[in-house]
Amino acid sequence: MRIIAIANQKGGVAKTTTCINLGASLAYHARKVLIIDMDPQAHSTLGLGFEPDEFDRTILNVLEPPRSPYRLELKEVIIPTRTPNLYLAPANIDLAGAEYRLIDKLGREDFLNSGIQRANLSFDYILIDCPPSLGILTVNALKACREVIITIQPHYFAMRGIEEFMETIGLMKENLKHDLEVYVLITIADVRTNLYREVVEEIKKYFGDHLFETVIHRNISLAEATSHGVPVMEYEPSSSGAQCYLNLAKEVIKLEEEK
Amino acid sequence: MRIIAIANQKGGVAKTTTCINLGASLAYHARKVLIIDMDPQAHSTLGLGFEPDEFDRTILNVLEPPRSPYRLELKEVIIPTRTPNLYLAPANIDLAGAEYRLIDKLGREDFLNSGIQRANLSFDYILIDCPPSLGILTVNALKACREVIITIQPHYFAMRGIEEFMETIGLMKENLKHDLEVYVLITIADVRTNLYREVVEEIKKYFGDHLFETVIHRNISLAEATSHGVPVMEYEPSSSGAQCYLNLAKEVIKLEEEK
Ligand SMILES: Nc1ncnc2c1ncn2[C@@H]1O[C@H](COP(=O)(O)OP(=O)(O)OP(=O)(O)O)[C@@H](O)[C@H]1O
Ligand SMILES: Nc1ncnc2c1ncn2[C@@H]1O[C@H](COP(=O)(O)OP(=O)(O)OP(=O)(O)O)[C@@H](O)[C@H]1O
Ligand SMILES: [Mg+2]
Ligand SMILES: [Mg+2]
Repeated sequence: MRIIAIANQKGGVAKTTTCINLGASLAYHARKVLIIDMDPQAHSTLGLGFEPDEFDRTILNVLEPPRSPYRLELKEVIIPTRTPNLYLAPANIDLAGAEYRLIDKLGREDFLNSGIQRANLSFDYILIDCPPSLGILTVNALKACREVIITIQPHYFAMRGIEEFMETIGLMKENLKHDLEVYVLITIADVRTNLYREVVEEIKKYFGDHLFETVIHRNISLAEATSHGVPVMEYEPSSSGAQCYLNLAKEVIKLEEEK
Repeated sequence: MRIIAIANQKGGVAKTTTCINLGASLAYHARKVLIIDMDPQAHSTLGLGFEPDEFDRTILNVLEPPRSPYRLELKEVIIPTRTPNLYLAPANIDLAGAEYRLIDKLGREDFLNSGIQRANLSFDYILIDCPPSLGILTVNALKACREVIITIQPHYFAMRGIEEFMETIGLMKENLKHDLEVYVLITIADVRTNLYREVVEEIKKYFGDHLFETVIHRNISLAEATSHGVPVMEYEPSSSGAQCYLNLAKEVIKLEEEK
């Protein structure tokens, strides 16, 4: 079972879009996939067609401390989506409270990890959608996962932010004492521009083999699909957005041989 | 003197791009403009061609409490930019410390406002670039300004985030006890898509007259200009990005008659 966090403290760099569409693409390739929505904005939950406020059981219940009356096991909050093989542990705005309530709890970075461990799940992949911050929710995701995909839009400031995020991940690896494989995915790319060529060169130099070959092109079908609450391959299977994520899934699956 | 905060807690919605290019467009229309960079990421500073880490005097010094040896007056940190009429109070990563150090200081939401008041400045416009959060830095900007422009990318989730942000602004108006004129600017717009039409209709209904007529189209020249550290009208004056921001400046200037 591969557990992959989709992270970047920067906002609007296609973390959610990647969670949903890489998840759906892996499901399309007959992998059993769970998406865990760790963002109080609940965009993965919304983008899969659900209304977050209608849930009274969400991932927050799994993060509750052991003695809390609201605590639930992960299996009690997982729901199927309209896509075969694709499941969701939803979020809603109540998750925002976790940032404050967990802050002084012993073992607070480990609640998601221990929830996943106890659950003894049978998924091939767990993808964790992170909020745009380095708070306790992202820390829980980084502790619970074995691989992290950093999504990055190839614009000028992207590299500056990444170096800082990498430092944090480095610190976490030391503190969390577990190995973490870091990958980088270029997203929302205007591949025919000079800016793209300049920035990608710099990203390649910095990340080498950790950079996915697949680049996700900017394609409005991806935004439109999310607004309709479906993965892009169900909304417009022939779009470049669908093709890009299906190719990414193939590349991710190839790595299975080494895991 | 009009003091305008450019704000939205969501990341990557063209706050910085708007600060720089609306600022340059107003300067182009013979207005004397100061941009205050309130983001520890210092993207306005970078986008105007400066290296944030080379500054030892930044807006942070203005936010220092009165007895601090590091405290400076706003006039001591303002620098000219390469664009005539356009000035900058720069930021750098040290500003990140402010979120923690100010947290328990008396009058902590008022340091920027009182810094501006004391400075007795002669600008026509002060534009304040905010970080993607609702922390003490954004609160200082909202307290210091009289108008706020919320930038919004016309994608599905944009409206959901905005309602929450508006609630917060409403609460602030009550707590801060000053009037705040709220405007909305649609940015990074793919104007020929169905998604655009659907979302804009919803934005219009919600905001009415507070929505600027000018819509900023998605245009790679805007991203390229920033990577070269210049406003877009210096990088590619005939681009749609330049045209859009020049039109926005005209619309903003028209409001001068009512101020
Ligand atoms: N390849 C793409 N082409 C066009 N639009 C895209 C693409 N990827 C994402 N988007 C759009 O860009 C916006 C931001 O994407 P998304 O919400 O996935 O980013 P995020 O990193 O999860 O943001 P947040 O930090 O707020 O969680 C969304 O409106 C999404 O539909
Ligand atoms: N109209 C536009 N067309 C194309 N690209 C744009 C446009 N406006 C902004 N961008 C690009 O989108 C990215 C995000 O813009 P920007 O940095 O201004 O957003 P922001 O809201 O200030 O982000 P943050 O929350 O990180 O401060 C940048 O790479 C910028 O160059
Ligand atoms: Mg997201
Ligand atoms: Mg910015």
